[in-house]
Amino acid sequence: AHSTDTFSYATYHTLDEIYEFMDLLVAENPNLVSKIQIGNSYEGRPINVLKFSTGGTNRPAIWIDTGIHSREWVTQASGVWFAKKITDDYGQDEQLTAILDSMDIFLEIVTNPDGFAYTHSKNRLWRKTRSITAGSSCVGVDPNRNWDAGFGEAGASSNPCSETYRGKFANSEVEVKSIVDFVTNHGNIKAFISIHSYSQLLLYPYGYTTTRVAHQSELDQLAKAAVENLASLYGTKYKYGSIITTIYQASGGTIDWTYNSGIKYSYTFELRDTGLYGFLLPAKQIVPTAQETWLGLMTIMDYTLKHPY
Amino acid sequence: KEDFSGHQVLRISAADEAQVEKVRELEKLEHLQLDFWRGPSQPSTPIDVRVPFPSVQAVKVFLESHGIKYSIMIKDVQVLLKDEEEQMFAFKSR
Repeated sequence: AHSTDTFSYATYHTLDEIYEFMDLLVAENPNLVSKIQIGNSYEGRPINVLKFSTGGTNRPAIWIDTGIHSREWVTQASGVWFAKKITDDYGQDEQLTAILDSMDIFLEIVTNPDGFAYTHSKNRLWRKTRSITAGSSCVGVDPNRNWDAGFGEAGASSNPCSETYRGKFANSEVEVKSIVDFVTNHGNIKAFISIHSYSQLLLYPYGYTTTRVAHQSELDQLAKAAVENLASLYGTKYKYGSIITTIYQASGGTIDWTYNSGIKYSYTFELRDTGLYGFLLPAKQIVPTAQETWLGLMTIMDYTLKHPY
Repeated sequence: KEDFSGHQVLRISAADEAQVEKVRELEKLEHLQLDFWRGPSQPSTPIDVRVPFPSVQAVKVFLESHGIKYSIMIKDVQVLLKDEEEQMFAFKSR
């Protein structure tokens, strides 16, 4: 694409095309967008995060990531659309402008670059990282079971051949450790939203224990408002609740760690659909999925702005 | 590139905890190479599993013999993948 205006948001793209898009967006918006490399993947690919900022130093921030499970293609594609939406709407949309006038937004579009490249080259249904486990012929760790929250407890597998293999130790995956280090060093992230697909859910902690989080009712209320706003566009129905009560026990999960690290507004989205196409959602649904998800994201971001802590 | 011809995605509706447990037994049989898109959790939640072609018959017999209801969510995964690739290629050539 020659510009982010001619880039096609209604088709799936390769890793290189997404990284080129990111560079285009930065070049077109030098006063709003910058690219930060937070590390290198296991196979040596850059792990890039887009930073949207209107100034200040170490402002309170919102983190959004997509594609931690590489086969969930509608999430990376939505992440690309979110990035463009932010640059289009800043200065136009009152709500987003207010958010960016006080907070920064970090957006990691391809959170599992090796896995994503592998879905294009070898196996479209690859989910995990591509790290080698000594002593096993099976490859990869589930990056949403590798965080230091309930790590090793029920809700993940110790079998390297399993799709939910937790890894040898917490943060063993550089794709996870890079985020942990970034979030810890930044120290002022107030909302963390990790985006998956599919099954149309909005989830909050915990996944590794039935213990209710301290802010359960607030997170539940906010989730309710977010899914109502999301549904207002195309009527897409979401369920919401804690991970363990809504789907199943899952240990070592991203938002359990972020919540335990003090980031109160920690959520996971599971995007379209509920089980017609699953991970193979047709490209024509990318833009409507991104548009409706954006309404849910804006609900959470606006609330975070208005409820500092 | 991995070919998924004949792979089916089954949507399993477990009626109770015992049936969920039965499906969990399937999950442990590595030779079936099952890929759970939505893992077994509670009776009210659908379980989606991709079944490689060589295992399709055996899995269906297992489910039916235990009276576990299922439907076919995706009849042939490779057909959808081919559509997806064609869509990407068409976009690129445009």
